[in-house]
Amino acid sequence: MNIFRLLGDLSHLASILILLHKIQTTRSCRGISFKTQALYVTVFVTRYLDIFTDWVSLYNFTMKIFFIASTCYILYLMKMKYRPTHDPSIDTFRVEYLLGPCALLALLFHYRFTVLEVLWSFSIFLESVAILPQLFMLQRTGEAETITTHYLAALGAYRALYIPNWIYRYFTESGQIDPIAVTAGLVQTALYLDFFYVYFTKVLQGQKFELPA
Amino acid sequence: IQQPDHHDEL
Repeated sequence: MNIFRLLGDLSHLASILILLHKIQTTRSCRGISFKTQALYVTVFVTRYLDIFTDWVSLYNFTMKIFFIASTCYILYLMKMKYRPTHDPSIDTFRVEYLLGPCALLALLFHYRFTVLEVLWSFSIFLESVAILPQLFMLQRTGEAETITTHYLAALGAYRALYIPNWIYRYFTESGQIDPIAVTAGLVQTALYLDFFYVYFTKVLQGQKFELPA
Repeated sequence: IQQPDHHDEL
């Protein structure tokens, strides 16, 4: 564990709490992509199957359980409790275009050809693109509630912080590098660059998040 | 290249 990892994980935790707060206080899931949230559940479930096989630490275990449980709860809120506030007609990204290629990539690139390891690879590839339905929705509507942009910023910060974490680990753990996680992580962070630009130049200056027409 | 234990990261 290093400071970048810890801040990254806390940022991830914060993003989920911000999203829950947004849904509960506005009593609405307007502006949130159900597809992205469903992809995150898939990511967490396929990656964290290792809670049954590898014990790392109480911290690690608790975070994994929290990410699975909280994201499932968000799906419940969107599909049941606040269902009328979710508009599927603007959440139209075709997730099969993400699931298929990620499954193929996982079959091609993995560390061991076992069910657990191939699913782990799949989850890494899928996480890198899971935000696309959400960003696509943002692009379509052209604007977002400020709290939704804070959610996205915290999520993006989590990914961005994993990069210095890997650099730190490379130098402190005798040249270790995880090529699958690093490649997917760089792609994932790159997807946020456009969003970050608008977030820093508009939202943090007190303006509304609006994309140029 | 050595790979770090990836179960450690979230």
